[in-house]
Order: sequence, then C-alpha cells, then structure tokens
Amino acid sequence: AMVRVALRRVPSIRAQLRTQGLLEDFLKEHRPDMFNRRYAQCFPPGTP
Amino acid sequence: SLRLRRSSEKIYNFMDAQYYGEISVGSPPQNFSVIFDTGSADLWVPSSYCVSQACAFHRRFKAFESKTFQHDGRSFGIHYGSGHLLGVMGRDTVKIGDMTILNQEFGESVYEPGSVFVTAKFDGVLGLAYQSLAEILGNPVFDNMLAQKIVDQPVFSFYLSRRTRTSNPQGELLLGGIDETMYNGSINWLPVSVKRYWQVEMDSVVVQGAGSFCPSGCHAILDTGTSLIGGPTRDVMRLQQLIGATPTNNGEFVIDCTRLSSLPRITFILGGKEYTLTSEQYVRKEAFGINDLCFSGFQAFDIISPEGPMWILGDVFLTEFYSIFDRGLDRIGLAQA
Repeated sequence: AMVRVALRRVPSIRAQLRTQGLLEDFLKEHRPDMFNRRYAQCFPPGTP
Repeated sequence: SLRLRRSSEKIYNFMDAQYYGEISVGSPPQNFSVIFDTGSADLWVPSSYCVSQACAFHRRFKAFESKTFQHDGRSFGIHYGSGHLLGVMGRDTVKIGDMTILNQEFGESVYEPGSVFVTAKFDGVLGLAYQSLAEILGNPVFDNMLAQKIVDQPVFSFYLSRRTRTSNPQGELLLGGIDETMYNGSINWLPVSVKRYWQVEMDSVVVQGAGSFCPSGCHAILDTGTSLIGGPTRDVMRLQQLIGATPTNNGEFVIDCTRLSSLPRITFILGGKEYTLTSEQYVRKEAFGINDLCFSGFQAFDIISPEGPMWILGDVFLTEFYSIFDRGLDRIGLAQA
C-alpha cells in the first residue's frame, strides 16, 4: 500500500517571467506585497 | 474575509513552485499535473468551463464525461492580488498511481486571473497540509487516503533532486512509506508544533563566522510548494548582506557567481541537529542568455503568527534533505538526501 509519484522539475513561473523580461511588469501589476502574505494567518487589525 | 485572505497567500507562492507530478480525476480518468504542496491543503484543477486565457494552456476537467462525478453546489474563491480565482466544488474519484481515492472533494477553477497560470507548467495543486488549512470543505486528499485505509503507513516522503539534467527521477513523492534508498544516515524526527502547516520548532540559524539568527528559537514550515528559504525581513536582509547579495528591481537578490567559493556556510539547527547548506546549495544558478545568473536562495517573508517569527524551508532546503511527513505521530523526519 504505497505509491511512488515521479516528480518533474521545471523552471518556476518567476524564472520564466524573468527570462521573458516580464517579471518587473508583472510584479508592478500584481502588488508585490501580496507575496509576503501567504503564511500570515491573522494580521492584527490596522496592519498596513 | 480571513478565509479568503488565507487562501490568497497560497496562490501567489506558486510563482516559485517547481516540482509537479501526475494524478487523474474522474471515471474514466482525466489526467492532470499538479504541485504536491505541503503548504496548502486543497485539491483544485481547471474546469472545462473555465473561460480564462490561462485555462486554454492547461488540461481541463470535464465533469460531464465522468460517471462518478458528484456536483457539490458550493463555490469557492481564492483572492489573488488584482483578481480572484473562482471555482465550483465537486466530488469524484481521484487516482494517484495505482491508488484510488473515492468521493474526494476538490475544486474546479472556472476563472483564473492574470498571467501567472498562463506560464505555469502545472494544471493544478494538490495540498498535503493539515485539514485545518483547507479552504474547500471536506477532507484533504491524504486525509481521505487515511480514512479509506488506502495506505498502510500514515506517512509520505519527498525526494527532490536539484540536478535535473542528469538525475532520474528529478523528484519522487512516496505516499504511504519511506524510501530508504533515497537518504544516507539516520532520520532526525521533529514534532509538529502546530497542526496546520507542517510546522516545527527551529533552534537557530547560524552563519559561518558571522553570528546567528533566532538565537532563542523560532518556528519553521517545511513547504514543497515554494523554492526558496524565507525568513523575517530583518534577519534575511542581514543574511543577504553577509553573503554579499544585492537587490534587483524585482525584489530578488543576486550574487556574483565567481564569489561562490568564498561565501559562508549557513546552518539550520532543528531538534539539536545541524543542517548545513553550502553556497553552492543555497545559491540558485539560472541560465540567462549565454551567462548564468546567481540568485540568493533566501527571501524575506514577514509572518505574523501566534508562534512568533517564522521561517519557510522550501526546495532550496528540501533538495538537500530527504523529508518524511508523518501524520500518525505528527512529526517530520529529515535525513541527508
């Protein structure tokens, strides 16, 4: 009762956007502060 | 709003995800490539009804072709910077390798905003964190595997290789066991400190010859859904200085590739055991035209949690250390990969 799943490694979306010269525009468009929010479970009220 | 905010963070981080594998959904099976992500707990794939440009580049689930599909009726939304990923929920048979999980709750995205998913090589995400992190109501996939007694042991293990051109496999997820051929030495077990992410207590982070961070302890998340090592801004900025990394316009930090041999080792101390990364291991080389660019493998994340400052140990760490996620005893095992 085990299963092996082969994983493929590919360039990250960030690396692809950088290679295409699109990363800077992407980050401007998509508010880079959002990158820091992923793990925050509960920002205190009033946190910018 | 907290729930939406919580899930929004997952989606952004997939910008840095690198490893994916194949699953199928439905009867007859429809194949999808997904990120096996220990930093989230939901399963979602694009829907055939998805109207976004991003979905045109990916395989999409055709619920009407599946004999085992059950419509759920609820919608789900993942807030995403300038837009939302929107979807509907359903249940269906999910297959991973030879294993069949019945009545698995999952999301079908019908709208994927922006350009991120246009570039993505994967179709969706399969979360492996604890149920308390799930956005979609119901059991996450591994919880269902345990409930349906599909695996003998309540563990799964990751081997991630950084040498993609020469290595075979490039990575491996073993559901239900530990592959003893994938690591050297003994396994160091760490208790999960909070059952949400795969979170453990970390003793400290030491930079060779230059002091330490979190000297009185902090928390760390082991996350296969991101590529870098994240830590509090104050610490990571100082760390970038210590390794001679300079910022770019994109918030990334570059290092002179010719200096790698002179950079300090960085040691993470977990459960009293040292996990050391050399500069060759914590610097990411990426081809850029005819040259290589060297990027720091560290990124600032300010995480406000009841447990205090948090670090995120992503692929930069996990490529060096075989990782075992034990739901039976709520612990994480690490060994030299």
